[in-house]
Amino acid sequence: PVTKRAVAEAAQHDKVPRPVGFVPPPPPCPGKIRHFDI
Amino acid sequence: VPAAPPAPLGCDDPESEAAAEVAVNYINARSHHGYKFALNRIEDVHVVLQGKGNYIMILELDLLETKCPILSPTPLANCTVRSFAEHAVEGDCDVKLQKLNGTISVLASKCHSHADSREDIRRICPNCPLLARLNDTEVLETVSAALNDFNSKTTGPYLRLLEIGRGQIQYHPAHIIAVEFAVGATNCSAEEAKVNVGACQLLPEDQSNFGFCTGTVVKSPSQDLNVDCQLYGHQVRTPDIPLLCQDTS
Repeated sequence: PVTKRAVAEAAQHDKVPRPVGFVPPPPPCPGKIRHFDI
Repeated sequence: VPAAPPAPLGCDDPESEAAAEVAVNYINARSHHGYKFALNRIEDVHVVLQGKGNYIMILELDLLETKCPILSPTPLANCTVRSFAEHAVEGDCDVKLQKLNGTISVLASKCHSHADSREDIRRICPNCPLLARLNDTEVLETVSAALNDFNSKTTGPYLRLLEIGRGQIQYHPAHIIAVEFAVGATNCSAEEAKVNVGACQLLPEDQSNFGFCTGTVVKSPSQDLNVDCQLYGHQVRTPDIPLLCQDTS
């Protein structure tokens, strides 16, 4: 149980803190639709 | 130390859009039939480093048919994309380009076009006219009637059919056939054609004068025929674009 807790805590600390309101960038492809999607 | 691989390009990056523009202009400049296509979406882009300042770009493009016939001198930027309700036609193209010291050129392209599915149109627009096959009997009859009607009334040169671009048939609330077709001016006046139409040939390339016609026939509840043809005037063809194939489809 100590190991598990230690790993869980470590993992928690490793997680990069996201700034409030962080929006992940859109996927690079496919790109934007210019007219309409068939 | 090998050059670092190029950073992955996004589909909306300026570099991808510049390459897509070169690709679309190339595709339209080498097409002989139908209509100009405009870029709708860059589906995917891959970049392979060949050497210093030398990249291969592979683009997967989603195009949409515009209302401009392929021979029209109208710049692509001024060509309206055919709407969904007008039974849009989509083009899927894979294009291989080279970017050498900043200059982008097309190495190869492969395209396939297809009309939107009839079910999609019907579901959203039950009475919208649907695209018919180009060899549909009613389409052929309408093109023939429209061109004959125009030639019988024109004071200009006798026009010959180059190709049928599109035919749409609507059944409700009226039975209407709408057609679009490309034409070429011949060496005859309409009067001369009445005497000996067999002698009327398309003008030679250095005088060629192509145009485009739209026609509609209303079959019910009333009978009506409308036709309008516009000639582009002689266009000096850029040398690397092959002459329009003279076959009439």
